[in-house]
Amino acid sequence: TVGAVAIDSAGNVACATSTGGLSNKRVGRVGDTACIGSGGYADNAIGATSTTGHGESIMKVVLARLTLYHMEQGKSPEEAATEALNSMETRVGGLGGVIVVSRSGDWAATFSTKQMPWAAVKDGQLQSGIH
Amino acid sequence: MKPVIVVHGGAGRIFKEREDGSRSGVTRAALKGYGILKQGGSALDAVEEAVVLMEDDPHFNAGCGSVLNEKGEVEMDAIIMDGKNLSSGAVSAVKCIANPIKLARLVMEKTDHMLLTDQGALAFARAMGVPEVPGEKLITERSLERWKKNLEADSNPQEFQKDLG
Repeated sequence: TVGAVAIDSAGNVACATSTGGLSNKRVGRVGDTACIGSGGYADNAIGATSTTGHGESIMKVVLARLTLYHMEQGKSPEEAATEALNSMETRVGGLGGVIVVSRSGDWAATFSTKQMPWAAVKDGQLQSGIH
Repeated sequence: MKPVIVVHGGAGRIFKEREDGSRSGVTRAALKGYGILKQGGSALDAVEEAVVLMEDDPHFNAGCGSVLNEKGEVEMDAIIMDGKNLSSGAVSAVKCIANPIKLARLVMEKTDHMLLTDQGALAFARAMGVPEVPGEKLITERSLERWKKNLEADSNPQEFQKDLG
């Protein structure tokens, strides 16, 4: 799975997520990516998220919208993503990752799996990671 | 507003020999998207182009390089969403399309629907003039090996992938 979130100079946010799904999956199995609120969500009033991980688990907690819900409660992108991933792990045992950008331009790349390649650019500064 | 972009290449386990390729792939995607934002482009264009770059990069499980379904085919899902007006478009179970994210954006912009699937999505792609590619062009050596390995009697792909995406 791959994904991107962004905020532009007009303050609009957007998200995009794309995947091949799970290896050897049943024909017709659709995971979280195509489901709005699970594979991604974007709302100028809050921010944008894109998710990756075990699709059925992500769908059960509606991970993308859940992350933004925590931001609506005042949490930072990092705290919100961590909270959402923790509840996914405790409720349904699934692991995954979330990238987030907030309406004020704060961002996070958070994951509960062993790794997730990520990269971010803000103020012309590139940051990236994998562990 | 100062523009920002963040991209990911999928949560899970990245084997050592693939770390460099994955890391340079997400870096190129972020810089591509940021270039669009710096020139006053929209967040929507930036996220679409960043994902297109990663769909075309065989290091990632999307587009070319996708994992294979039980029949050994590439079958993909994608979503795009605009925070300005909460509009969104998605496709699921599509085959023979190089960039499903582009098709998802067409669903958002050219239909009143949120999600088109399988044969319907393919018919829509044809109507929109989106070129089809032979399915084999999206299959990489690595995804084929992994598919075969998962077919072996003692493998358990569901268990192995319970935390992958």
